[in-house]
Amino acid sequence: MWQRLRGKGRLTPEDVDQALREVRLALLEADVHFKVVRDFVARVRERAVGEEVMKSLTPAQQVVKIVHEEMQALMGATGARLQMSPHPPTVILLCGLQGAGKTTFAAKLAGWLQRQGRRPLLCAADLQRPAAVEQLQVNGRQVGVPVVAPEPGQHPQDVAADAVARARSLPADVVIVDTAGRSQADIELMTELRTVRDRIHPHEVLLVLDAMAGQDALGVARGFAEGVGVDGVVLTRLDSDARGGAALSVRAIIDRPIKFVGSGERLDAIEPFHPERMASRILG
Amino acid sequence: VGGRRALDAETIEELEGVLLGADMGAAETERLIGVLREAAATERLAPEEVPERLRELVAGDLRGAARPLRRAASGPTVVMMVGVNGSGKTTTAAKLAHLLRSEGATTLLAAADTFRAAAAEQLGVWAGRAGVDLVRHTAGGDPSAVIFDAVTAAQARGLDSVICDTAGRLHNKANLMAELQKMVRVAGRACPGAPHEVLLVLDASTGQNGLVQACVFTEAVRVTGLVLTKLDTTARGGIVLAVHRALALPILYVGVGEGLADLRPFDADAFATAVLG
Ligand SMILES: Nc1nc2c(ncn2[C@@H]2O[C@H](COP(=O)(O)OP(=O)(O)OP(=O)(O)O)[C@@H](O)[C@H]2O)c(=O)[nH]1
Ligand SMILES: Nc1nc2c(ncn2[C@@H]2O[C@H](COP(=O)(O)OP(=O)(O)OP(=O)(O)O)[C@@H](O)[C@H]2O)c(=O)[nH]1
Ligand SMILES: [Mg+2]
Ligand SMILES: [Mg+2]
Repeated sequence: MWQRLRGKGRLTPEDVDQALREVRLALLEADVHFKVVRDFVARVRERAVGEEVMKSLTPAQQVVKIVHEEMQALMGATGARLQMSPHPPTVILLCGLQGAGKTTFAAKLAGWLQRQGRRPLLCAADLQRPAAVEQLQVNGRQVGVPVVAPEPGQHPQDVAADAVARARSLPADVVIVDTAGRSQADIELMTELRTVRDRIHPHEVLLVLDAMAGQDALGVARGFAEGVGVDGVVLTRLDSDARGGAALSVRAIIDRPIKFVGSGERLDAIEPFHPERMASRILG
Repeated sequence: VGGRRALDAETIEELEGVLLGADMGAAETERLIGVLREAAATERLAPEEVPERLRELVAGDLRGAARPLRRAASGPTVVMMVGVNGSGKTTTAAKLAHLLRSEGATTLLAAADTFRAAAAEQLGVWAGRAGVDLVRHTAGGDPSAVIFDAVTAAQARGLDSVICDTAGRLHNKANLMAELQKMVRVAGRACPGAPHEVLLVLDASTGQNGLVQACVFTEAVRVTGLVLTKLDTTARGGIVLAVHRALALPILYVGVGEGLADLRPFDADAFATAVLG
């Protein structure tokens, strides 16, 4: 679409509308939430119509420039800035839907922090999924990070509290707590998540989200933000060919930074979030 | 022009929201709204009749999709669960084993995910709960070998079926798709006609990439049907319409929870009502 526009000199209002129709389709195809698309296109139209034509750009280039600028603004800053506590341990609580990639990410983050010279400790607080504890233990061994596992009779908040206590004596300066997958609409499980949070006072609550998620991602992000509070987002399975529009929806609805991405199944496939790369990926 | 008021701009915008928000996609949304507009004009639909007509359209599109699990003409029915990471294959394999057992069929589970941490252990817990045997090898082994052993075991024991779990894999990873192709071939070698079912397990919250997944998996390993999981969450599963339209894939089951009994046969009417919220 940009190729066709680039050849033009002056853009008519019809040209702007046609370009915006194509932007809208591209964003919907990329799984950006339809309400976010509506707002985005309206903002771009407003700027395209109202803006002074710059001498150095053709009007077509100007629309392209506006779209990219608005995307960048929405995407936020480069990721990977974790709030480290001045009084260790820093406590990081992971949450998200079933199958989003939390357990794998917990180990990836631990490995990443270890490579940065920190002393992480993993906590297997998913007591519901069969062999979830084992999964984290195997992953923990693979990255060389110890895992605090549940004792008989414990609830998730007890295991988490144990891990924080254990960190002080190890010593470990970061505790990463894995939790069971849950729907933001599950009242009982969201209450459980809040109980875990209130017991360990995390410095960071990270929402782990699948990059292949569709429109539902907006409601999920809002639900977790309202239900437990979200400080940052992790986008997994970015090694897929999904466009990842859910990233834009989440940014628009909860205005929290995307801190990391999961880029593969191996435990070293973790990277800081790059907003410009994500923006181009979504725009296709 | 009285009855032609059924689809005013406000109604269209509202319908777009419902359809797009359910992951139907822009093309399918446009098509359905076009059909509704036509119906409203020619049949003078009252505004209050529009939601039911839309529900009917969606249900109608999917009514042919439901079908029961195939049964092999002789020997065990071999079922393989395939799909991208985290979609619900392992849990669905267990649910299916439980369902078959509750229908009086004999079955066993095959832990052919030899890659992911504690995958066999996870299926092992489920096998125990479902009261079925599990065939597994040590972690890191050849997944095709597990398939071969499980199918031959099912044959030797005269079981009705064998349900093979496989590792999650992204369809854009050629080596992983090649591995899956090999597993399918090996199943066929162990038992002619196998696998009788290759079920693509699709997470209902998947966006437009779900269509790409379905196309690539079907191209690679001749998917015979779909299972749509996590419909008990806020995920609507609307992507299944585009998948069914593009590939005419049957939809056998829907997953509606994390428990052993949380698997239901696909029902077009129930789905249409739910997907339109
Ligand atoms: N390709 C790819 N696969 C990933 C990535 N992150 C996680 N996975 C895979 O996704 C699947 C699910 O990951 P888990 O870590 O078990 O997800 P979870 O959120 O802990 O799942 P529940 O505990 O059941 O809610 C596994 O097969 C992982 O290997 C990623 O970045 N890329
Ligand atoms: N709410 C809900 N959760 C489900 C459903 N099916 C599976 N899950 C959950 O989704 C998560 C992932 O399920 P798995 O069965 O491990 O998925 P998988 O496809 O085998 O994952 P990989 O082998 O890692 O690719 C688990 O927490 C399951 O309990 C469902 O129908 N509803
Ligand atoms: Mg987990
Ligand atoms: Mg599995």
